[in-house]
Amino acid sequence: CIQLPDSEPVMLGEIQSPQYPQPYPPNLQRQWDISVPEGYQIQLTFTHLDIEASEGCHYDALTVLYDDKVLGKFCGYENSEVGHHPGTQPILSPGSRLSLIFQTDENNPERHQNVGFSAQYQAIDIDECSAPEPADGSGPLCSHICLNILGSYLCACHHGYQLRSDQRTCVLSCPGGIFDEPEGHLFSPGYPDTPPRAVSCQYVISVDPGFVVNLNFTDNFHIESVDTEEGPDCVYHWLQVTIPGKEPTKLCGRKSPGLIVTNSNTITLDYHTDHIGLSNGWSLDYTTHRVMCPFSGSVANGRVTPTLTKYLYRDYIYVRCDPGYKLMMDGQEIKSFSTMCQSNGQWHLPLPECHIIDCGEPKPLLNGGVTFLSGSQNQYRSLVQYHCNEPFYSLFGGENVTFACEADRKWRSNHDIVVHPTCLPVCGQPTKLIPAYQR
Amino acid sequence: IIGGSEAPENTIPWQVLLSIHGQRAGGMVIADRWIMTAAHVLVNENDKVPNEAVRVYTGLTKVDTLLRSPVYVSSIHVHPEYNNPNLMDFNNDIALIKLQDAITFKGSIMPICLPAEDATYTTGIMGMVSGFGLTETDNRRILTNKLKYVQLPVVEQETCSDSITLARRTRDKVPGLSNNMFCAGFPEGGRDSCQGDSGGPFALNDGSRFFAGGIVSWGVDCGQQGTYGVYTRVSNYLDWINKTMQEN
Repeated sequence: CIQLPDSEPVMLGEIQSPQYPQPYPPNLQRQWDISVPEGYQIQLTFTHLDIEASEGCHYDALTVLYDDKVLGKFCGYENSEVGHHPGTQPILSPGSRLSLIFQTDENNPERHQNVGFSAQYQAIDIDECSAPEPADGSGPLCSHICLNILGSYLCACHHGYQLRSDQRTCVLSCPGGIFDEPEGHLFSPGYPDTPPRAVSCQYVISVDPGFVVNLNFTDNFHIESVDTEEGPDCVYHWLQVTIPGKEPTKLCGRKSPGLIVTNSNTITLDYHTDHIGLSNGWSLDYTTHRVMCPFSGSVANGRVTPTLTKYLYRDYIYVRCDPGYKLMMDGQEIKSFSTMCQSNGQWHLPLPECHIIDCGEPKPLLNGGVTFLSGSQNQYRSLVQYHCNEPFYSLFGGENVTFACEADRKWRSNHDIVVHPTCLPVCGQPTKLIPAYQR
Repeated sequence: IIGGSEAPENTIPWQVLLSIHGQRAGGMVIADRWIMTAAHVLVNENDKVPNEAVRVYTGLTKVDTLLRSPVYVSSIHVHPEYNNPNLMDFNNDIALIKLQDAITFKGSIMPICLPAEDATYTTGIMGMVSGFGLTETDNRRILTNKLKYVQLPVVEQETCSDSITLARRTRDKVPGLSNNMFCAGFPEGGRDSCQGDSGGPFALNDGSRFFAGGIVSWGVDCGQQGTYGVYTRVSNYLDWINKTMQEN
């Protein structure tokens, strides 16, 4: 990308001598300074030039300069015997600037009325990439690939290399960086080809919390080590594995570490080699899996769904109580319960308990009473029987109506009704009849 | 009650004693908040007596013990077609009293049933009339403080009508008989209801239960030969009774 200047740059234009195409006046000293954006050069083409001809353009002349360098000094006309006419060949400035100075003396020849000049110019992109290598020994413009673009150029690197901060030279790139996909492949620079020296690469595997990473090194593992009595010592070359909360581990030698279970979602691998020695490098595949939450298995008088062999991060479980039982948590009844396995391997809520439901005291019966037939404390499946104060009242709906504490916490009769029983008065049946034995 | 007997306790548990401005009347319990009686005991010259003037006693057979426990009246509902300013027309002589508090029934207090819609009053069928009204000893009318009862047969309507016609020959201002009334009594006299029994029950028995066949209403003298007691025919008022109780 090129940052554009504030105003539209002049990319082409026309310059004419004063009064052109009329003869130019005497005693002129006129200068034009042309500039185009950096990265461009100016191509100047004369469409007409008719300036008093003189030897060495001594009297009248048009001088074309790039900075202080004279690119041409012109006078005369086409095919004039004296003077220096530019012809139709364009003049190319080395850079983005060009100056034209038109000078005339006090006299003009009377025979020939010179009309001056007319020229057009345009900006021409400089192909920086084709420029010769500077002689100062700084090397080529781009160490690998040069890409010419309008007004500038870009350097690029071959595969496996990366552009340095100077934007022109390339170095072998580390295949490191941050790896956040659930699985991936990591390898040392150049692996399995001949490795570079003095490598310092960092690989960070960072997946979402709730996932843990397993590293599985391939068998082709070689990191230069110094053999000691205690085994290989990773003095100059190493691959350091850093797991948060644990001491970093340096790996080297020729034996592959194989599978490393990290139990972490973030692993940092630092690969270091120096200028001496040779390590062929290493590669590994990493995989991730969800963390597991512990599970007690069951809730008394309740049911846990779904039933899985193990419960992993983001798994939900639901607890429902058996009919006649209610969900209780922290001494409070809750309508429903679900809990999720969190990224830290813990359930976000502890399992609730199922307590037997209570229908409450059966409603008292006016002019009657209620008797518990079974159960107690008004709990689920307790049975009660209502009765009226006989012989003065009788139960509406018949005798022996029992009510059970049902799962919906209502006392329901054996006819599945919730209607509260009523004692209806008995009429016209005195407890004592007038004796009528006398005849 | 003329010619009757004292009622043992708990034998007529629906019996109610009303005391209105010092006058005794009868009534009967028909529900835990409702007393049925005669309209004429609650109307004084076309004016309904105030609730406060009506004392209701239930449950016992001796007046001196009854008086300790009146129950309070919530409202009085006289049959809308009762119109008897001069005590000459006892047609529709029926009224209901609503109590403020419900009665709890027991051996001494029990409602009497209402008649079935198709209840018949067969001539000669015996009914039981009860009350704390005047009684008679040694041919003298006396007040009694004990509940008395007497068994009386239902009299054929025409026989009763004839007796009233006959009475009009010797008496002035004898009320008329309507189909909302029936008569009960013995032609030879000697057993009858009397003053103070008005509003009380004429209880019929359908074999298992007593029901309120009639309400003591009026009569020419008490217990005299050739006269009968006249009772409001309750079965004619079932719709009004039910409607009044439901609406109130």
